[in-house]
Amino acid sequence: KDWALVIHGGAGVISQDMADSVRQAYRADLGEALSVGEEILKGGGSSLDAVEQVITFLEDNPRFNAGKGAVFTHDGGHELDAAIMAGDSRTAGAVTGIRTVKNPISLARMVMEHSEHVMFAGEGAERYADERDVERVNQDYFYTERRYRAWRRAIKEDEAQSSVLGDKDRSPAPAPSEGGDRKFG
Amino acid sequence: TVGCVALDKEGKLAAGTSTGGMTNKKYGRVGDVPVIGAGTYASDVVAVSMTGWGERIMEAVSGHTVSAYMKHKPASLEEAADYLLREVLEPGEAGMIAVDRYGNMLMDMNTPGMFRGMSDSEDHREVAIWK
Repeated sequence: KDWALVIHGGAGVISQDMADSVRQAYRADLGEALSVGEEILKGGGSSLDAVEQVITFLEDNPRFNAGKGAVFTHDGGHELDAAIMAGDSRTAGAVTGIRTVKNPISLARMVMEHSEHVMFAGEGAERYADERDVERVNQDYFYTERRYRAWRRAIKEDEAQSSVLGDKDRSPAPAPSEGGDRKFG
Repeated sequence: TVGCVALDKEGKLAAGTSTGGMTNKKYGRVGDVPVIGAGTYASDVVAVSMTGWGERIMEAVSGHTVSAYMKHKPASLEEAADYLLREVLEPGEAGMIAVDRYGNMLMDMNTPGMFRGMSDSEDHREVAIWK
């Protein structure tokens, strides 16, 4: 086999009663993501380029929880993570807590190829992006109505739960030494 | 979360993952995606990208577990994925994609669904959502 390519757009409980039009749209987007990678690999391009370009395509697609279409944090913002790794050289690059980079996978690759580190986090990752030629956006770019509504629902569930449980029941379960079974570590 | 693994004509493997994280996540919570060896990993044997419950995927050091299981058992990609998804992780926790150095492709999950697709130079091409 000359080349091979596999992609995912997230796993979990995906509603089976999704409208046909939405189902078709997801399938079409996944097919288009495959085409991006096929073109690179067929043409003798590298697996790293295929991975970066396919993920860039998926980050730009608001249907998926990455880049545009990212979910909301508790505070109502967006914090993105990405990582890339080359198997032959066993080199890797990762960024976490990114807030203003349009395609985090590209910054992760820059960390791998142009820095002496593997991972940059939060403010440091943003400062590293300042030094690189990488496209920047503001937080509104990541907004989608669907994720906003999901966030509002999650906040309401949190509030409902804390009002029912009250603070006393939200303390962590007793440590194993006190007979609890919750893992600490 | 989105991910991609690839084997190129020079036989080189690469893995990548990108995510917006978890809805309503708090105060700097970091998931499995940027943790090399957990949500994203590539060796000379296999490239892996994970998706699902980040805390469980990290605790299982999932990507590296698949690679090490293949190398040291030794085992096939399918056997290593089965070990990770059905012996180490609990039902409902994760999905994974992987490709090994021979071009064997894998899309597997212990969740009800995963948006996924695969393609190779022998015209195997597939897109799927549910099991």
